[in-house]
Amino acid sequence: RIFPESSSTVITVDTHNTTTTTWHGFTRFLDAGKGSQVSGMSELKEYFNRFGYLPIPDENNFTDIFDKQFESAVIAYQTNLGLPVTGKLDSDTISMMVSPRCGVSDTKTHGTTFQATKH
Amino acid sequence: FSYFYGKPRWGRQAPVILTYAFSQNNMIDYISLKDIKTVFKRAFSRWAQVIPVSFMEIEDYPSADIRIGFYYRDHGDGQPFDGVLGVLAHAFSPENGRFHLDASETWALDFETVKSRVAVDLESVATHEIGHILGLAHSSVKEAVMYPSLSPRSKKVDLKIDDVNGVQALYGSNPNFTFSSLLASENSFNKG
Repeated sequence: RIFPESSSTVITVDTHNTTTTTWHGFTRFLDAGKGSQVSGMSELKEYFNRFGYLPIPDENNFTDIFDKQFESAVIAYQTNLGLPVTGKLDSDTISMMVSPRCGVSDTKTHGTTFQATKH
Repeated sequence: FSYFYGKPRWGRQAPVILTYAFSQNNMIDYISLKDIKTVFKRAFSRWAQVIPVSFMEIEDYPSADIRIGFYYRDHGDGQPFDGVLGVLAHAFSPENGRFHLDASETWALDFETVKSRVAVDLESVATHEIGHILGLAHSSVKEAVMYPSLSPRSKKVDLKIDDVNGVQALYGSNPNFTFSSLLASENSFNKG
């Protein structure tokens, strides 16, 4: 809850339980890799879809299986965000995924001509 | 740095002057409008210092090139916000001009007075989204303003070489800009 004060603006927010924040639940997928199946992984795939790393499957629903296509998406995500490229949901990757971020897609906006230039 | 597909930019003849306005109906009330305007003015000026583009605030929201507002959840553009943290804001590529911030966040101008663990620096997010408005997509350079994530209670407002190179490839360089000032800033950052 936010308690704005009139002149000396001190804002206090009750954050004793931050598990309600968006994406915090993704931490349960830590260390998952290709071949694993974890309940709720489809939500993670929706996250990857939202930011341009994974297309919607033909059957319209994501599964909870960490398949080869998902591994490719994880690798693309790690490459794009300058993370160690492991293809697994390691701690660096999970930490990045639960971090707040901009809602603009990382890749969909670039079509087939995506080029990220590092300096 | 990277660009949106097709490398769109504001296509007017140089010098480009873009107007911006704040929504009257979609704002937050715990930070004064005056303070919000000051923060945005500073964020716009950072980009204006490196490219021959200037930004001017106007009152007429519908006619502004850049239209800024704070919105909750589904706000009609097909990109609903998601509550506390998660997605903080989004902006559209040139020449759309829509600039939306998630009203569910605890926006902060500084972290001395705002003690929340989920406070988000308004100026950092504003600076990042202006990059999108100008035509930059996300960067893979972690230190760059255009890197997609920002931790709560952190600040990233100074443009890095990656940001400057990207935006100058779209608009050219501001004749008054020198890389030495930027390098001095970056050296200071690295030593810190």
